[in-house]
Amino acid sequence: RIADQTIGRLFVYLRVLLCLAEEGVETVSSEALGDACEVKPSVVRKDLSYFGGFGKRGVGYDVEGLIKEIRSILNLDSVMKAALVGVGNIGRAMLAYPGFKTEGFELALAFDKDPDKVGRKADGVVIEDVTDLEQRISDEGIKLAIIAVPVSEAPKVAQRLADAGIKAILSFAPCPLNMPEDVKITCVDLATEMARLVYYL
Amino acid sequence: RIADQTIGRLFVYLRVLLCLAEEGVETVSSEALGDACEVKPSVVRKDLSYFGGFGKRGVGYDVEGLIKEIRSILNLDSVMKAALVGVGNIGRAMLAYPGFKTEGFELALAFDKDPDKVGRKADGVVIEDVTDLEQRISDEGIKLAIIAVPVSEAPKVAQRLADAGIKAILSFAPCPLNMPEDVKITCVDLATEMARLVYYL
Ligand SMILES: NC(=O)c1ccc[n+]([C@@H]2O[C@H](COP(=O)([O-])OP(=O)(O)OC[C@H]3O[C@@H](n4cnc5c(N)ncnc54)[C@H](O)[C@@H]3O)[C@@H](O)[C@H]2O)c1
Ligand SMILES: NC(=O)c1ccc[n+]([C@@H]2O[C@H](COP(=O)([O-])OP(=O)(O)OC[C@H]3O[C@@H](n4cnc5c(N)ncnc54)[C@H](O)[C@@H]3O)[C@@H](O)[C@H]2O)c1
Repeated sequence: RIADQTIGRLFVYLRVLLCLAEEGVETVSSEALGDACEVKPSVVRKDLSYFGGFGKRGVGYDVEGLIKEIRSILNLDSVMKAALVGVGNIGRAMLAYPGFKTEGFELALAFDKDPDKVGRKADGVVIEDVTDLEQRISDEGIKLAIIAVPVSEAPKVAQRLADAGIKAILSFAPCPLNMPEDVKITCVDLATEMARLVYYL
Repeated sequence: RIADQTIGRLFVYLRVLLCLAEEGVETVSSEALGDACEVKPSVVRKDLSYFGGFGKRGVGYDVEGLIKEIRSILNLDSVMKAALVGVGNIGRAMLAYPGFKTEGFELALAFDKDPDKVGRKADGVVIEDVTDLEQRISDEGIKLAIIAVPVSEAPKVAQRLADAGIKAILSFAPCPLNMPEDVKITCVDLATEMARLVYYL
């Protein structure tokens, strides 16, 4: 097993490498990669040598090659289906975003409880009735879900997702969600992110 | 100066207390607050005693009183204006969200470069031309900005915001942004958050 801290750095390297590739950069030195990631170049070299020698002395690392290698180490080399619950402001923004597909994610299912939304299509995905959540998630074998419902609804929705076999949840609802041990959850709390930023002003 | 780790915990306590208040809970024990925040109750008591004795033995802490106190310690007891750059999927979702106002933030300005959007109103805010960014930010004395433009545009926009006197930036663009020392930046990288979640599946 690779140490969590190393894994954490690989995600940062991958993000920077994807940006470099978008700008057309073909090779990158451990110094340049280290600077952009705020990691010491010696740590970059150590991390990347762990997985095989990618770099050539004096030339640097091949950006595309490194992306492929890191994606495979991070289990990102195949498309992962996800279920979205709540097609409101945030839910619609995520369904409309083409970037998830290029990063290896497909929002395959979308649920809402508003009768005016159920049955409509949003960016190619049919909005389904949340009463069918358990059945549809098990039909499609989905393990990742996004919660974009109001705070008052989130605990109930999270419980149903866990019962339906979901193992990883990204939640935008700013409230603590008590999940079983085997369900990993990340809460993106935008207001708290802003509050943390302004505290240090 | 209060230690950063203590400050970090105060944000977590505040979030949980706000959820408890929303559910109508009036008092909370250090055990209950500790459980919800995944912090030892003894640490909760130590943190809260640092700022004055709020809790009464056997009764617990007054939720509303604690919220008020923590908000004032975290400089959140007055409304902070923010400028949004990019009124697309994410920008629109944030303008439409009433929760920022109750948390002490007002998206006072919104900029875009799309001529079809400039001049229109979105949730009560007029979308202004991004060419006026510097002038308008200094007119309104704004220090906080949100970047919701495409990745290719983000570095340039971030530079202009820093030049206009912005000191804190929340960015959704998944790319590193080189900011001067005195500009604090947080990047919410949704695809990487999802990738981190699924790695441990
Ligand atoms: N919009 C933002 O910028 C923003 C910022 C910070 C936090 N949030 C949080 O993100 C979450 C989503 O916010 P939003 O602005 O998209 O909200 P929204 O009200 O626009 O959308 C919520 C959607 O969820 C649906 N819904 C409600 N209960 C449901 C249930 N039980 N099952 C399925 N669908 C259900 C509603 O019909 C609606 O379509 C909220 O918890 C909010 O607090 C949003
Ligand atoms: N939508 C999502 O769920 C999502 C998920 C992950 C990351 N992101 C990132 O968030 C950012 C915003 O995404 P989005 O989906 O809202 O994009 P979008 O394309 O819907 O909106 C971008 C907006 O920015 C405007 N714009 C472009 N250049 C500008 C400039 N120089 N100044 C001012 N306005 C400018 C465009 O006219 C458009 O209105 C992007 O960087 C994207 O990669 C979005």
